[in-house]
Amino acid sequence: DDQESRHDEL
Amino acid sequence: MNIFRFLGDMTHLISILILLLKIYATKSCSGISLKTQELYALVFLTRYLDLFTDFISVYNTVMKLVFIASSLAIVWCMRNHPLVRRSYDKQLDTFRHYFLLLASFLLALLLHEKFAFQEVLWAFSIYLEAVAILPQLVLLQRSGNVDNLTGQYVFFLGAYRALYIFNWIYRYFIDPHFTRWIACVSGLVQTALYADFFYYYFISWKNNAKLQLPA
Repeated sequence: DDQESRHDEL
Repeated sequence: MNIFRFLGDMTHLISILILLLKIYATKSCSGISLKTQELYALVFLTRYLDLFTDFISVYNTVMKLVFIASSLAIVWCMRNHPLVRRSYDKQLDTFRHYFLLLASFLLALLLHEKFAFQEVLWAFSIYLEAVAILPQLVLLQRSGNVDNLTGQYVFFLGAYRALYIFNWIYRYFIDPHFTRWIACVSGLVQTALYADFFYYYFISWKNNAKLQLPA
């Protein structure tokens, strides 16, 4: 779930 | 990371390098909107608040630092460098960009992924980035002839978010419950705002003529 909410894009 | 997003980030980086080249090589920022540059600096500062708290990858951190540093350097240069600031088209760069700030912030208060400080500012940066090019496009229309580097700068800037749209489509196919509606819809609006510029850019490229935007 944490992965989902993270903004991994610039 | 997928090829679309990587190409998008590189296109974005190229657009910034072209702008830095133009300002450094010609010591002039004629045709460049200071308001758009200030909005971009704000976009990066409000989007990358997690720079020190959430490590994604070396690439991610380095690119965030490059985007923040370059956008601040460009704003500083246009405001303070004696030669550059003199070439700023102050009388043409009159778009009321404070409205863009307010509208984006109000929308972020309404539409966000989570009602948390960092998330509201992230949504704010996404909405603001979508409309931040408006002062620049208005300035181009008013200043008539567009010099090559400025035209290339705006072209690559528009192309980067178009590549991100392919990235979101790709990520959706790979992982159906990947949904970034805020970024995706905003990215579509952002790219659509370049539509007429892309059209005139293509015409000028096809006819090998100077880029002219109708007033």
